[in-house]
Amino acid sequence: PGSTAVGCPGCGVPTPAPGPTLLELAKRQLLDRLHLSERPNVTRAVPRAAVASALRRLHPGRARLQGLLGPFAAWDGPAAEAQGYEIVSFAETDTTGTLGPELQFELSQVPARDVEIVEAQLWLPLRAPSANVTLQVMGPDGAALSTRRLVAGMGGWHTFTLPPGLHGLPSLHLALRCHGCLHPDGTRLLSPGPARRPFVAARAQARARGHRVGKR
Amino acid sequence: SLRCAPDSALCCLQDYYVDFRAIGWHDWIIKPEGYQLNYCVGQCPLHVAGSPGMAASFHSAVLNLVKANSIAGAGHACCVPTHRRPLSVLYFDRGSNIVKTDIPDMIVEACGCS
Repeated sequence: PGSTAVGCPGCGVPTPAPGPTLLELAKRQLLDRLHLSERPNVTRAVPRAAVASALRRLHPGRARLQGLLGPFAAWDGPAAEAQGYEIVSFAETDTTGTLGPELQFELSQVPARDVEIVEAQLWLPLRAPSANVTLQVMGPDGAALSTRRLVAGMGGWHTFTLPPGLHGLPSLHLALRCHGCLHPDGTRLLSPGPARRPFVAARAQARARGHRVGKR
Repeated sequence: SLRCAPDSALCCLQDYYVDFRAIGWHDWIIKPEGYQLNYCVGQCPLHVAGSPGMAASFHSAVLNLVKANSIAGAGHACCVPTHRRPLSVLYFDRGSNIVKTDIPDMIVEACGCS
């Protein structure tokens, strides 16, 4: 206030000059708008081939990462007013079990606390099973919450829409079980290769702010 | 909307590019490689108050001058963003998931006097 320097006297806040202060403001602004309290520390590196493969499947014809950076094509209804997110979560796969491979997805904290998943789809690269294979969604206590039978003989990428009730689980734990297989381990059920990694593609949106009117 | 020149005094748009590699954020932000932290800077004489786009026409400048004269002493106008656009970001979150989002109204594209 009262300054004659270049700035905005009407606002009463001097404009920071380019330098460390402005950079800190830039970082803070970006984190705030992403609903993050601090920058994420990436501890698990996802193979680039897996990322490219997943994005190619989700956005055919726009294989390059840059091509994905347009605005969302369609967010209808109330979601159109909220900030939307697309999330791709890759599985941590345990193939050491004797019953079949188990997949773990950490979707509970993505991408921030004020964001909720509204739609999620599982993508599984399967070898053509010769016997009956089921996909089970496991609860925190180890019991199966949902079971789905896969068609024998159908190899390649399979997609499954996850029921909304499963979105809020602390983590998504899936188990593939082969009934009648001599060796139902992961190496024989899941397609091999770094580009063929199971993933969950989800759409999320920021929770609406302000008070809600409840109806009893 | 004016873009700032080295000798700009009036309200203008100042370009400022933040390179994510330079600040060490390229490990979690996949795309873009940086973003335009543009901001508005400069003075707003009273006769251009209320003309986003900085006195777009002679007539609006005259009208605002009249208005400014009638409310002289009431306060100062502010150099503020008048147009923004969203920024699409592709990044890794805490769980190493890939997230894409459009941050609305993130990049300042034009400035004007309030």
